[in-house]
Amino acid sequence: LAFNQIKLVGFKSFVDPTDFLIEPGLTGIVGPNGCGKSNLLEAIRWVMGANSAKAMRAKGMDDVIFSGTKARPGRNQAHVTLTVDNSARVAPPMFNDDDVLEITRIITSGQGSKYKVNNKTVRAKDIQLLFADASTGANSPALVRQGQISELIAAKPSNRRRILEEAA
Amino acid sequence: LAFNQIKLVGFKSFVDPTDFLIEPGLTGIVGPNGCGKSNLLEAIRWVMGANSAKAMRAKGMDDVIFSGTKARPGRNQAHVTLTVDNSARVAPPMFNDDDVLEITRIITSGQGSKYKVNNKTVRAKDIQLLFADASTGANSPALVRQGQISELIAAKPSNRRRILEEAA
Amino acid sequence: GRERLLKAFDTVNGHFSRLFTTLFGGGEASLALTESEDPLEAGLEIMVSPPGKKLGSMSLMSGGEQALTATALIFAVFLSNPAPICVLDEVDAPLDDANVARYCNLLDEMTKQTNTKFIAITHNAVTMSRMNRLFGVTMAEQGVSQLVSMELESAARLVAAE
Amino acid sequence: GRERLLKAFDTVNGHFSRLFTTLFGGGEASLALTESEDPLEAGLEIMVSPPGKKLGSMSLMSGGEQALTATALIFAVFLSNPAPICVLDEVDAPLDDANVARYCNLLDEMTKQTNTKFIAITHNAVTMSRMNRLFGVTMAEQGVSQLVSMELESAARLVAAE
Ligand SMILES: Nc1ncnc2c1ncn2[C@@H]1O[C@H](COP(=O)(O)OP(=O)(O)OP(=O)(O)O)[C@@H](O)[C@H]1O
Ligand SMILES: Nc1ncnc2c1ncn2[C@@H]1O[C@H](COP(=O)(O)OP(=O)(O)OP(=O)(O)O)[C@@H](O)[C@H]1O
Ligand SMILES: [Mg+2]
Ligand SMILES: [Mg+2]
Repeated sequence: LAFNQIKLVGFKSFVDPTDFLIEPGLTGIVGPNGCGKSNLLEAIRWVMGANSAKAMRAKGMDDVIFSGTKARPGRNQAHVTLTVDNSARVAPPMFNDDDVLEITRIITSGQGSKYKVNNKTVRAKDIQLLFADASTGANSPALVRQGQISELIAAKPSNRRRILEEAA
Repeated sequence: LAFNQIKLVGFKSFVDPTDFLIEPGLTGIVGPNGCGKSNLLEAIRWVMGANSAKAMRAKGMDDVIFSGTKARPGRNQAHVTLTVDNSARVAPPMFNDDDVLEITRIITSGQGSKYKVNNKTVRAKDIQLLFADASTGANSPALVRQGQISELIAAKPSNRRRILEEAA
Repeated sequence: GRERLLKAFDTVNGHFSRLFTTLFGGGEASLALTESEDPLEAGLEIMVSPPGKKLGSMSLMSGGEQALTATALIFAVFLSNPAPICVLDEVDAPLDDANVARYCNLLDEMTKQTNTKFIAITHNAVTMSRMNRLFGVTMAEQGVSQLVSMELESAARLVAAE
Repeated sequence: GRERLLKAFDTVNGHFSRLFTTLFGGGEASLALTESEDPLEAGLEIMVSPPGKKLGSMSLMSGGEQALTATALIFAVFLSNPAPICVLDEVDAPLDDANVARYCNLLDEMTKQTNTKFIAITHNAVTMSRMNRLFGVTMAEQGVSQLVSMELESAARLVAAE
């Protein structure tokens, strides 16, 4: 699988539709404190099926929906679409007929999340399996949150050992 | 009280005698990772009577003694001397006859710490009172350790409240 | 004991609100004692509204915003009872350049308001340029630290050579 | 389960020792499983000896040295089972310029060894200069984020304007 693009609508501070092309090699993301850099990366983990609101710096999962500013009202829905290349045909059988997979997660205030792949509704579990098979997913150790390095340093040795289970 | 100078001998990576003049205004300390910047600041808290080895990033207080390198043997003693100006005569009565106070803490491997003020042996408690009266001390909130800002952010609200007690 | 804590709370809260607005170049914030009838068992909550953003708890802010807010709290406690010496170990690490500049402005301000001597450990070139003097710590011999006085101009060279 | 964990441990340990020496420009380190007969209950200890310094536990290192060591561990786990995408949020914050340069060298190395796409959030001018492309996130309208493609040269101007 190759990750090609992510689109955010109403996700945290990215209220207006935003397309982020994911290109090969090293891509840098810069900007002042609080401008939304970490939010952009959280959208990637979120669309892959992240189920811990706490790991999204949220009290409840509804907190990822744009909550408004002094000048704009909040939204009641957020969605993120990830476009992946499956020309290697490595996806689980139910998704393996297409070269391109568009994976969408939609959350509606008070109603939880729905998932779609190429417009077909699927279960959260199917999404998690799709990414697990591709050696990635919301809890991939390759997705290093801000402050996670400090957590690893401070972790009890038995908790630190868990990182090996992701490699196993 | 005004802090004028600190001298380190055998304290962590400062094995050779080092004098650090503390001047008015803003002093910056720079250098690569691991070169000893935080060690220098820990010496200030240590000579003021810090009694938590953990807050010194040590397992036991003996760990602040220079432990040797591949090229040099370790030491069995460390001492730090802080020179303070007392011309305002604000020190506790037992120390208040001098314009200048030299406060020394010496630790000997396996034998714990001794304290002296102008060469007269005193108790750790006397040192702590001296600095407490001057609105400072090893636990002064004005001495911000590396990572302490992150600890404050992550702290439970009831633990965070303790910072107020330093101001009270 | 309770009286003194409430009085300290008011003083610190006054400083904190003002320092937050200074460090953020706008917005507002305040402290709250919560969760218990007895202030000696209470928690210290921090309610913030950065410039243009809605009011929320500090836990919803970005990493750099949280660090700047916590720094405002530490300085608020300091100003309530200024110490003769203040040491700041890499406090500017998560801040962007605009916030580092405001942090340094605040340090300048505090050297005028108090007799405190400030020592800041930093890797940040902007902070280095705002100090009155610089000392470098080196390990020319591996594992052995040495302190060297540095020209302000040569800090840039040290950072480049690091 | 236990077999697989021990095998994973060996693979990760091999990568970790090599990556530590690369990132530190010398020295050596290794992982150890401790505290329990059963590896599924064991703790992961990290024994390190930075260049010229004695062997000790990671907890005795400086802030920047610990961050670099933890980064070596994360990359070691990554190399044992490369993911299609790797995201690093301000991993370089506590590093001095020499360590940032080595960290960027390692990122270059990994783009050659794997098909992984890397995304790094950073405030560090050295890291910015080593990226293949840069995107800026701005809040021209307060509280609303926008993504903009950036020329590599104008990153320096953005940092200055931050
Ligand atoms: N649901 C939401 N609706 C609107 N805005 C939100 C929402 N959740 C978070 N935000 C805003 O997003 C901002 C934080 O963004 P983010 O954490 O991405 O910043 P950052 O660019 O990573 O900053 P730093 O460099 O300090 O880490 C906060 O100011 C917060 O107000
Ligand atoms: N008792 C000791 N004897 C000898 N060396 C010691 C002792 N205790 C600590 N050290 C050394 O001091 C170094 C750490 O120094 P310090 O924490 O001051 O670094 P630093 O300059 O603050 O780095 P950073 O920028 O990464 O925070 C470690 O490499 C450690 O080996
Ligand atoms: Mg961030
Ligand atoms: Mg340090």
